[in-house]
Amino acid sequence: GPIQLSITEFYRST
Amino acid sequence: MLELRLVQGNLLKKVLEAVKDLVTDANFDCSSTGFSLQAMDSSHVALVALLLRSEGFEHYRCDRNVSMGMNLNNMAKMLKCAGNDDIVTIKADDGSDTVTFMFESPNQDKIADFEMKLMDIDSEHLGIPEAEYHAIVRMPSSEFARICKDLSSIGDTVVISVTKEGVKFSTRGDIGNANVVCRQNTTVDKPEESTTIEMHEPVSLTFALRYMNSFTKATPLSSTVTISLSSELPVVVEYKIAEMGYIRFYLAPKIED
Repeated sequence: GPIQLSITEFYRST
Repeated sequence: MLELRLVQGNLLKKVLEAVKDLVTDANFDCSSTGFSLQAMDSSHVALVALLLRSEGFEHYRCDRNVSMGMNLNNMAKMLKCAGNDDIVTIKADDGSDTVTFMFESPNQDKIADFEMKLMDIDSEHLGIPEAEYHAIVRMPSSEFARICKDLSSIGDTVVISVTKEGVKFSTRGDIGNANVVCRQNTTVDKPEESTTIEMHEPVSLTFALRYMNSFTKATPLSSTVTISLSSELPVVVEYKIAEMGYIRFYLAPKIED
């Protein structure tokens, strides 16, 4: 099935 | 010293019900802007961002920026003790390891104090840049909740596709498949019952229904929901909180292997 991406792959730590 | 008095105390009760299943512990940040929270679920797939603007409080005193770590289940337990019409005041002294929730009945004949222990939470704060979305769907929040619930009885994932025809929610599972298409509909009398689709480019993305269903716990906060989609970005599911701010859920997509 499709792979679940992580939210941290899109937004950077501040 | 921090003292935030919210006449519509039940808003806070609803906010907790909306986030407590997604996030266990979170830091509530208090500044001159407002009372806010940003937290990820334990598997870092979804993120919730809450803002209750200071102007929305009847009284808002926050002498310096404070971050208060709270267990959301415990906070929800305490807020459940407030009456639906109660005025809720959040109070904390500088450097204190507790926060107090004060509940006042509308005619002031009952006043309750609930003191909760704070906790140290080492949480990662993410920067979410402003984005141009390919499609923005605004629809009744109850309709969106119904679709997520219905589809999750068939499959585990939902494909959300926006085209000129409308927005399509699709799933497939062992017993079969299902498609729900909602077309733009602005002819209804009440704006909160309309569906509007702003599309710059067609977009199609796959998401886990488990998370979508969790987001719909925010339905009591707003009659409408806004779903913003871009092919390379997490979806944003936003519930506006009247006169106060918003609760936004960000969910990373699933991609084909």
